[in-house]
Amino acid sequence: CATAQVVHSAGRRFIVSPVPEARLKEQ
Amino acid sequence: AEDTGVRVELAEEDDGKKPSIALKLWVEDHKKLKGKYKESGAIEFTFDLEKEIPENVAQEMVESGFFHESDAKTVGKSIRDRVALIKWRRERTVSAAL
Repeated sequence: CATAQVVHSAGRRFIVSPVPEARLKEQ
Repeated sequence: AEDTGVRVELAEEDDGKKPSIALKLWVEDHKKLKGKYKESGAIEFTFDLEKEIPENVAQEMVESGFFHESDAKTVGKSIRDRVALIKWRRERTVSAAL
């Protein structure tokens, strides 16, 4: 599964991954 | 917590002691967002429960291009609600132990 990473200028790392499976079925 | 359309959950087990905790945030109902939302999946980040402010993290997410400025408040509130729940549970666990 595709995981991306964005680091903010203040240094915080944001790791982007697919929305958790269980939640997709709830929608 | 109010349903803001933005979901925030623990991304790891909370042992109740460590000051920083990993959280995961994603949009469940993009119709509730004002700005145009480009599907980006779940965003995982670390949050320092003692030092950090939810609204600042939301602003960093806006600056990183995840959300529109007009949704910073909604995102900040969603993080704040989850952080408050984590802190409440921790306090309850401590008082139960005492």
